[in-house]
Amino acid sequence: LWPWPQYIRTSHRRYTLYPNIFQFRYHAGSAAQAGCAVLDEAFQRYRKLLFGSGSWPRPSFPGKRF
Amino acid sequence: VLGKEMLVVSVATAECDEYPTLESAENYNLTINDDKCLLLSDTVWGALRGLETFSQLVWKSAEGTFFVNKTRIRDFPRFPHRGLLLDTSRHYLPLSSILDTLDVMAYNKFNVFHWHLVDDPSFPYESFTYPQLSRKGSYNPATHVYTAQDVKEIIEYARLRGIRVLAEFDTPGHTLSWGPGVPGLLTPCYSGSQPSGTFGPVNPSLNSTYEFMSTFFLEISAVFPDFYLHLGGDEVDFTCWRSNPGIQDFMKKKGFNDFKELESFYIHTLLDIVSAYDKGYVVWQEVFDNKVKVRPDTVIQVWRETVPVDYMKEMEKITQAGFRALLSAPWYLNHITYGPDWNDMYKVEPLAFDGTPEQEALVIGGEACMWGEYVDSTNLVPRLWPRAGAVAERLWSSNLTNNLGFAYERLSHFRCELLRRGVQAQPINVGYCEQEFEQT
Repeated sequence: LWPWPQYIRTSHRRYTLYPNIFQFRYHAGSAAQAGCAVLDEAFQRYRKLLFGSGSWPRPSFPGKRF
Repeated sequence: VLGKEMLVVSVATAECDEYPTLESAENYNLTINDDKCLLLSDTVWGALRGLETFSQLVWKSAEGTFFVNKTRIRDFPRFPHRGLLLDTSRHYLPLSSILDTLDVMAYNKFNVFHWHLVDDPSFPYESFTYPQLSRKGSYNPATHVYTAQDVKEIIEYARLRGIRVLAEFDTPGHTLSWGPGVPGLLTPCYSGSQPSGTFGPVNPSLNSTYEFMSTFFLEISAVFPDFYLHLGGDEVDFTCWRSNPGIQDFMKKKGFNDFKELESFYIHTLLDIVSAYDKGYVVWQEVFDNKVKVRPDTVIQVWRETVPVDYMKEMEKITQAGFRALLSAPWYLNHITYGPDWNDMYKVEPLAFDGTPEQEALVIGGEACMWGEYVDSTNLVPRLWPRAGAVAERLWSSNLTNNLGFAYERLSHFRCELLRRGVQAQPINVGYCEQEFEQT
């Protein structure tokens, strides 16, 4: 991370992100909701930065939902 | 392996249509564990900082799967003013260069774009009150100016990234480019009893000077929404004033014995004009060094490394006098040296002066400066990044985050991430990034 946060704790446990279904979402209790230009645009920007603008193959779940 | 389908963002106060200010809270908490993937912040500006951190936490495995590790972060900036100065007056920077720089500033959590708009030899700001200023400036008035639309776009682009725009119009010195557009504004220099045909600093003895400044800064105060304007005030050469008989008469009339008093009179009058528009101001340290009477909430920017005193001594003097200070002296990115000079910038400790805690609290942050004598859009990016990142971490992170080895590992990695994001950041040492061989 750059710049380094004031306080961080992390572990080896990891989670998979699937580009096709991952999304940024407003918490129901958030004062900012959809329509807030600053965050709506940031969500789009960071989605593109994270996964690029191309389309992604749909994750094939072999039967079970992981 | 569990999957995460969303990052939930919760903001306590919206402010979606506002502008960030010096007082804006930028703290955030990020929690990623089995139960949640949650970003909490007081304001949207803090949420922007948290989104950037989240984007850096996500990594891709060799086979192309995206992962994020279980993480808990509580974060906030050490200093509220974390700026980058770009000089668009020595070399014109196209709008796209400025917008791209704002993007990379956001990746580094910089939050102030100090736009050094006007200085010798050009006047690239297209004023609607005084269009002659840019038309007769040294740049091509059709292609190398910033129109009102350009300025508006830069301000909004910066706002959406939580970045303030601090505009600088430097007077009374450095005024080669004001002259042609505003006849009578500059002081005619004399050689003996005859005008020499050259001009010097703004003429402080004429009412027309203050009428012009009043009208011009009325426009600037409306165009730039930030509470602060930067009014320069550095490096005034008194030679021309000394040679002008009208100035000498004015000095006698005012009872001034020293040209510094005349400069102070001009700066003080200008600062009063800007204050009347409910604006605060930032000035270079000469205004303080020359004992100009300024408002108590003035911000003094320290840029001189050793003269009149070492910059840390200057920080001590300014805060001792009760003014807020901004540090730039050790962070002149336009100075390129042999070897990895980011180390020296990283090692700077802005509070390393003898002062009380109250004095330290008056240091509101600092700015990395990229002056434009030898820089334009063809070489700006590699010269700027990731070296400016060293200043960004110094101003955001805890003073305990200062291990160079740890920083080197992360800055090298961050440079690769910048490459992946399309930023031509230069290497900070020998070596390479996988991203350099990836198809973009």
